[in-house]
Amino acid sequence: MKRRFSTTYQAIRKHFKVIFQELFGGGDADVYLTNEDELLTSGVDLIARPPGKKRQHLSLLSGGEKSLTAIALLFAVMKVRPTPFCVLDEAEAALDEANVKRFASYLRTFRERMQCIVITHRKTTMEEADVLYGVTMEEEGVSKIVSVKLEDAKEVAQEATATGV
Amino acid sequence: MKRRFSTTYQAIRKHFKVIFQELFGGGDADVYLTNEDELLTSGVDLIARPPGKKRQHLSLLSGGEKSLTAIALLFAVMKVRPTPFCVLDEAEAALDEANVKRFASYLRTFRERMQCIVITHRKTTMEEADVLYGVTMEEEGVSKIVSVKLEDAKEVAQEATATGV
Amino acid sequence: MFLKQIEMKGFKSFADSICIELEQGINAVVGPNGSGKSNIADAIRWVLGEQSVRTLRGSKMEDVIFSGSNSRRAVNRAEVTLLFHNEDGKLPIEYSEVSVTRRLYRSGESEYLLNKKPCRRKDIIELFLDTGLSKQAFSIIGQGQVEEVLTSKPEERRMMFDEAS
Amino acid sequence: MFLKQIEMKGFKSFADSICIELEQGINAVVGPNGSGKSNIADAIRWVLGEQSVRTLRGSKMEDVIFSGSNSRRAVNRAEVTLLFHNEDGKLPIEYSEVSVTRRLYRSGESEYLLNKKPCRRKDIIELFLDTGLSKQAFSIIGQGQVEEVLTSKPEERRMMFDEAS
Ligand SMILES: Nc1ncnc2c1ncn2[C@@H]1O[C@H](COP(=O)(O)OP(=O)(O)OP(=O)(O)O)[C@@H](O)[C@H]1O
Ligand SMILES: Nc1ncnc2c1ncn2[C@@H]1O[C@H](COP(=O)(O)OP(=O)(O)OP(=O)(O)O)[C@@H](O)[C@H]1O
Ligand SMILES: [Mg+2]
Ligand SMILES: [Mg+2]
Repeated sequence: MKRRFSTTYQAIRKHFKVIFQELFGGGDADVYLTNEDELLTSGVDLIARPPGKKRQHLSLLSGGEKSLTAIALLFAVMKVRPTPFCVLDEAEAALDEANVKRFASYLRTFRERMQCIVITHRKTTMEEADVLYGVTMEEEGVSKIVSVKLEDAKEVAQEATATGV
Repeated sequence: MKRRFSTTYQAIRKHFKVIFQELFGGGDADVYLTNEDELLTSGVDLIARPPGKKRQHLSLLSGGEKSLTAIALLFAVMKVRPTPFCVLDEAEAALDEANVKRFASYLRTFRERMQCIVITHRKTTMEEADVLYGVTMEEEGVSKIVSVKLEDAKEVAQEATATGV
Repeated sequence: MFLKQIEMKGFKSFADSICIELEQGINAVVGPNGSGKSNIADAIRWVLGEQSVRTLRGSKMEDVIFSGSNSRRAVNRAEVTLLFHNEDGKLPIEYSEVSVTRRLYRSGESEYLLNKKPCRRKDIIELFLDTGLSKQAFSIIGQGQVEEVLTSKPEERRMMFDEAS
Repeated sequence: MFLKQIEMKGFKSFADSICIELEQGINAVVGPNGSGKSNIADAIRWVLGEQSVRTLRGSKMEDVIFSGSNSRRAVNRAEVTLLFHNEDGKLPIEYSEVSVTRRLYRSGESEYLLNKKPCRRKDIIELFLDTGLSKQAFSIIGQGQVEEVLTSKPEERRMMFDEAS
């Protein structure tokens, strides 16, 4: 019980550190136990330091940095304990284009082991998908599904090219 | 005191109904007092019904519908009681392109009376702006401001054209 | 194991019978604000046994039944069926295809079916227990929820680690 | 009345002295995740007298002072100055241009200046009282905050109406 938590915890921790660096292109992050002596009840806290920046309270991170850090932790848990499928509803909403690209590319590394259902408005995420489903309300208040080609979807999507400002 | 609240309340209510319909292209909305007999302490609640849909609990609205409804109420308050300037930090994050267009066009109707400072990732919002400021971190962890041309900003923005899926 | 198909009728905005055939890999769901994308995520949660009305954005469980629109009358029941591919035997049941159904009538009557045979909610929960899908702690991330893993208390975050252990 | 200029030095990620000259109308602030856009919104709140560390995303007021980066050492003070155009006399003070400054030293010492002359926070609050900017109830909408007007309790929403009255 204690051992199983400890093993899982260490595995998630290891993956989180790696995934964070991959998504942020640097920096570092970690999880730690709030009460090391009480393994069975201890809470888990985290630290995140984006590249070039100094370590600070999580609350000071920007909206996009918070999202990306949370995504890194979720991806770490998914790596250690893949569920048959996962559902992500606009998880990348706060990310700028460069970060969405990294998010979407990383998501692709899961596709062999875990089916992903991703609700998104972002063109970049759509481009990394294997298949697209369009939801529309042709008739007032009634949803239906239509098959969508990437070119058409791109037209309504939140899209961009990747040059820095 | 009571009268002043009542006058303001009715004015906000009137604008909210109109602005909601303008932003949603139809439907209806209203605010109401939770305790009509206690004007000085009553809470204020709201109803929103997007076009074609039936009136439901606010919680069932979609992410974008909630944002747009909240924006309609904020715009109504700003119309009744304009402050010299307002700051909107990614208020349109949950909106799809069609809705961002309406949001941005409506924002322009304020520009004579109220200066707006809008933090945004969305190309459509940028296109409605009078001037753009770019924030960058050329040196690690240190922010600076650069002047930005719309064409360059568009390249990193979350942009789209407006065809339905 | 993966989710092959989602069928629903009368669930939230999906008044008519629809069938979504999913693929392994990355499935992207796209469409305008309020079209019904998040309702699909709600449907998946619901069939897997979700009991929190709040998580489903309603104020009572009856809210998941299509309540009508300008063009349609309300219906009396909501039904969702998930069809799983189970060749790898991840689900501890002697079937290479497993279908799970949940129904709710406006009267309040509710049914669960496993491979078209009535069962209890408990049976569904137990069936999915080892896949990690029963608690949905980190396999279904709702809209606006991604940052919760950062803002939640250390004790709550620990529960996610426990789920993964 | 409008905000002509924002000057800051040592405030959050703005280690170096910067000067943003704003225009009447719509000013859009753009840039990548974590570049410092929301920090500008925080600076505006801060000068107008914000006392809630939480609203500024910190854990103590000292967090608004540039705390260093990989390439820079921390500094000892944060200073922000807002310059207002006041030809219409919206601010009850005999100046056509009004500058408001706030400084915080790491020692904890704090100063407010009105047109370069020391004053109390109380004086700043009173000066802006009739403009509606003192309480910032609906004039400064933070990142992720737009939906709060929908999810808040009726009593809290009522406060916004009171502010507008
Ligand atoms: N029981 C119901 N009957 C009819 N319509 C419903 C019911 N429950 C929810 N809806 C409607 O479904 C719509 C919400 O759909 P959903 O949240 O899936 O949108 P979405 O596609 O995710 O949009 P967004 O991009 O804004 O997040 C709302 O307009 C809501 O009124
Ligand atoms: N006192 C401080 N010293 C140095 N850096 C700080 C300080 N306070 C905050 N920061 C940094 O400022 C950055 C946050 O900036 P901000 O929230 O303005 O980003 P943003 O441009 O709004 O990004 P996003 O698009 O993701 O919302 C964080 O990386 C944070 O670490
Ligand atoms: Mg949604
Ligand atoms: Mg921000």
